[in-house]
Amino acid sequence: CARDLAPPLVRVNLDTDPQYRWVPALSLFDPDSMRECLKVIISALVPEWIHPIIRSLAEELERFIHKDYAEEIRGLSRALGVSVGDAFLLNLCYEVTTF
Amino acid sequence: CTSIVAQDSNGTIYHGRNLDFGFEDYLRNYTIDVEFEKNNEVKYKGTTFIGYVGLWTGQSPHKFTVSGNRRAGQDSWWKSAIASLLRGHLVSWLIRDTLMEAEDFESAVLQLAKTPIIAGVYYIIGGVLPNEGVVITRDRSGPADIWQLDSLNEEWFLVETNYDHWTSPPPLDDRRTPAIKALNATGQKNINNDTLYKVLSVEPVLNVHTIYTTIMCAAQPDQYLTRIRMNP
Repeated sequence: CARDLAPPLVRVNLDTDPQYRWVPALSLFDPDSMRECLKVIISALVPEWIHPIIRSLAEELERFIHKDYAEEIRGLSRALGVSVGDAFLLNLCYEVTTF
Repeated sequence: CTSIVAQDSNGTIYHGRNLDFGFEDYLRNYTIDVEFEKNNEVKYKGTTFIGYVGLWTGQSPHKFTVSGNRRAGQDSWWKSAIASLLRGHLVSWLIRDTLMEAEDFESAVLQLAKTPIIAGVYYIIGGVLPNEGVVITRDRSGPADIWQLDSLNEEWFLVETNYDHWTSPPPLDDRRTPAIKALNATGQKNINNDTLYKVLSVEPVLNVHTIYTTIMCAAQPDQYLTRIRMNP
């Protein structure tokens, strides 16, 4: 369809520190809009009482998830100016819909 | 979601998927194709949303392609989710791990079938050799079913939406039947990247919740194509 668009193509260098891998990609997007999007999705999908539990788990992400992904999520949270817990919740959102 | 793996008359495997989800007005703006590089080479490629580090769609060049579809209603609610999170992979991170680690189609199937994950899912995998196409129906602990291409018995495509393939989809969400009809109308000798995209554009396979369509062929990795779908 002529209306359909190609998405941006970004590169993630796996040889760099996981905390900074997504920074070049994130720079293509407006952080205010992204924070708004994150807020809308999390509030719609994740019950309020879960938030403090996930935020508490997020402080020790490396203990129970792959270290690289934990670091990537920490880097995303810093670049976006949101808590690690919220960045982690965003990454749980697709799985959330299966429950 | 709808994922299709199909084999043409020459044995080439094509893999296409529609990613359906809520929040389409937001997520269409945040869809990205990502090339993951290691040692200055593209190790694997995928499609995701900025801010989401996992992959639901990806390709390891000249090895295999993979997509994941939601499998609903297999688990209890949040308590089990949090408990299982402490001992299992997220579904979308396992796709990334597999794209990074698996050396071929067979080892990808094994890794995606056996690794514990926190939720049920369908993993759809395409390879580079004839009949290298499977749908793995996953429970959290392991495979519930593995469904393979069998071109010798005229099973030249597999269609997976969000329901176990051995059951009938609910009438109000039957994307499987229109997809099968479109594939049969196309025919095995005519299936290719373009015609598979057309199959994934038939309503209701393409629907208001479709955010993007990706077409992949592990044997032709440069043909990887994603299109953000405007509201049909």
